[in-house]
Amino acid sequence: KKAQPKLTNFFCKG
Amino acid sequence: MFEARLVQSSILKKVLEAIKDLLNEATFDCSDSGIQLQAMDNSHVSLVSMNLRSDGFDKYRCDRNISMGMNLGSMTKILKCAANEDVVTMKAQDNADTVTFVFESPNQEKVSDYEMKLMNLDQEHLGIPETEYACVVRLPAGEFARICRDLSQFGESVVISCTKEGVKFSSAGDIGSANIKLAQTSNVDKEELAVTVEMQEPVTLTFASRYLNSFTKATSLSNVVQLSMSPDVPLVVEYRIGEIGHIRYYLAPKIED
Repeated sequence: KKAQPKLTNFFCKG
Repeated sequence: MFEARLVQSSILKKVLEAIKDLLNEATFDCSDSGIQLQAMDNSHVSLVSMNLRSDGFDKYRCDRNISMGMNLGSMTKILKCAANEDVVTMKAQDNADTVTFVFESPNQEKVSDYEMKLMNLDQEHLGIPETEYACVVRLPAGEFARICRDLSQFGESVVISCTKEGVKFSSAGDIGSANIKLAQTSNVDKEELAVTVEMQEPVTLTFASRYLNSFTKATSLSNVVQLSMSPDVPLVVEYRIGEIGHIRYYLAPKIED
């Protein structure tokens, strides 16, 4: 099964 | 005072078509360099980044930077009132709470104006690092849309693997599995029919089909789509918007659980 991470795991806020 | 005039209202209509499935609302950040939009979908798995340069408009005035929170459903309804050949003008007073859309028919016999309330949206801006991508694929936008649609029937994920020979799209699920291989085209007469791969290193990544299909709503904007990939970083799907700008979609890859 593949998990779907969020973009905020790759790009930082701000 | 902000005022932006576009002879081809169809561009703005297609831009709304390209983002309204992913986003319910978004902030249009207007400055003297143009209009920028950056917003994540509700799941925070994908992001839309759009840029319309001021020099692409027939008339563009932005005395002070203005951020307009738009309900994209409402904006779509208003833009549906414009004919493709109408001239569209967006205008807003500084720190206004409404924006006005004016549609003029080519012969100026019909002029419509629609005023829409603006929303106060909290801006969560993401920093997107400049990236040297391992693989950059350019292919006909219609072809990419067809591939995403066909493969989404097989499974909820699409595996995109890119080598110097070309790019392969795969999906598997209950009914079976599917593979679509596109070879690099050698010499095509028309640029927009070419499949080109610029590869630093081979890449294989897995993405959710439903987001890819949402991105292909931008297909009417450009003949060509560009996919940029690197191991374990979000995919970038880019459509140019004529000579005025671009829409870039970012999608986080799926990872082994």
